[in-house]
This record gives sequence, structure tokens and C-alpha cells, in this order.
Amino acid sequence: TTPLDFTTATAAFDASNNYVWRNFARFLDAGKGSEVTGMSELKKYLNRFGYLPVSPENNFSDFVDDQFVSALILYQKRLGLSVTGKLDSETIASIMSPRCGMSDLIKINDATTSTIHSTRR
Amino acid sequence: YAFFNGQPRWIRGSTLTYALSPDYTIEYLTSSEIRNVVRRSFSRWSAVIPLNFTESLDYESSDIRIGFYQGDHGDGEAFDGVLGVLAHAFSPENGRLHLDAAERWAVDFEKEKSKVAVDLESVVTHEIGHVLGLAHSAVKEAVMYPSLSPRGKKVELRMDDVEGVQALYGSNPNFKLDSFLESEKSTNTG
Repeated sequence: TTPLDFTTATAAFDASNNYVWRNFARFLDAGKGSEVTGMSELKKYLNRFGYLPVSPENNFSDFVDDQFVSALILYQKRLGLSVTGKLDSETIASIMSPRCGMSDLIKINDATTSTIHSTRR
Repeated sequence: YAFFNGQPRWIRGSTLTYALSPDYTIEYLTSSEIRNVVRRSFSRWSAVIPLNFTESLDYESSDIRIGFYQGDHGDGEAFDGVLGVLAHAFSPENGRLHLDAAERWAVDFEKEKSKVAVDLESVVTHEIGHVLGLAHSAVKEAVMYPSLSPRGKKVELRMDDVEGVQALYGSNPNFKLDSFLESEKSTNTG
């Protein structure tokens, strides 16, 4: 199976009005430096799955800032997506896809490790 | 493939017991449908590692405890309704495996027509990987890749999954790499 492309993703998710991540589709192509209402929800998503440390004030802004872009790059690398640092359609489709609740990265004293202990032969 | 920090694994013997919660379940699938799916899911992992899984009727004393939970269910990781987070599990030797009761779980997409139906066997197979000590994989085809499309199915372990779990537990003596690679090739061409 391959991750949904953007149109299929949004079509499938439209079927469920109360789908929690449905609104992420609005952030397609949101550029660095822009402020998009609700972006803080996407930052909470990235925080939950280990990509974006919580800010000292324990809240997130709606700005597409450097830290957010770094988290996005980490997300794209970790999940085998094209590493663009942008909210492109592949990345949005992946973010909107239903998933496992386990974090992708391990937090050690809130410092996110870029890799989980892994061994490859 | 990837592990949790410290590579936790089960060391209490070659057989683990599992049980479905008698209280936290769903009604629209029969108990035998759910039990068949769970048994198949465990058998995929036991085919590649020297570990057996036995179903138990004594939920509380089972090594692995599986249940369907709604919203905030007391472990700090609340479920979020339809789609979104589908399930989660805990690393060894905790043994808890939780499925979001708000999903529309399916065991047969011929019968279940919902656009947002989620394949129970795919998710259970994935979460058992966590119970055994595997973290998320970056390989999209792998069972341990974190996301699953609605009406998508991903139940066959891939080489990445097998390498990871065998790195933790060793290989099942009956596991034949050649025949596994053959079946993976046919899955790929399929």
C-alpha cells in the first residue's frame, strides 16, 4: 500500500465530519513565515509524535517558524517522505492519515532524539 | 526497523499468554471474528521468532491484554474519535494493547462498506510489534510503519519487520528466509 495521495486522502476523510485531523488539509503549501489560523493544532500533532518540543510557554503559535520547519524536515526524514521542509501534498496526506498513537521518536528528558536506537545489518 | 530505548524485550519464557478484555470490546463484530483476527496476527510474529502466543480466558493474569477503549481511558493517551489515532500499545514487558473503540473496525471489507473503515488485523499486527519491542519503521511497506489508510490492509510482515523482531528474539528454527523472500516478492508484484 502507498500513502494516500492528497485528493484521495481528503475525499476519504470528508466522509467523517468529526475527523480530528480533517482541517490539516487547509495548511497545504503554507509557506515559512506565514501565520495560519489553527497551525498550532498541527504543531501539537508534531509534538505528540515526538518531532517538536513543547515551547517553554507550553503553547504553540500559528506561525510557520524555523522550529516548525525543522520538525517538518525531521518528520519527512523519519517517515521516508521527500524531504522538502514544506507542507506539500505528500506530507499533508501522510499527516492526515490515520495512524498508531505511539510516538515516532523517543523523548529523553524532553530532548528529542533524532533517531530511536536502531541497528541495521 | 527501530527499537525502544534500551531494547526492551520479553524474557520470561518462550510462551506468552494473551487475552481480550471481556468488558472493553465492541458489539458489531462477533467475539469469534475478533479472536480469529487476533490469533492470525500473533501467528504472523510467532512464525518468525522462537516465541509462542497462547490465548487465555484469564484477562487479568495474561501477559498481553487487548481491549477496545473510548476517549480518555486512563493511560494518559486519550483516543480521538473516528480515524486520527487508531490504537496504541506499550513496550515490553508491559503487555497492554489498546484499540480505539470509536473506529469502524472491519474484518472483511466485502461486508463493511464504510469509507472510514479500518482493517482490524492490520492494526493488531502492528501493535503486537510494539508489544514485542519494535518501534516505528521508516519503511513504508513495513507493518511497523506508523500510518494506515482507511480501507487499507497491511498484514504480511516485511523483511524490515522480520529483521527487527529477529534482532530482538532470534529466528524461529522453522523460519526459512528463502521462502519468506519468495512470498515477499509475490506480495510486491501483487
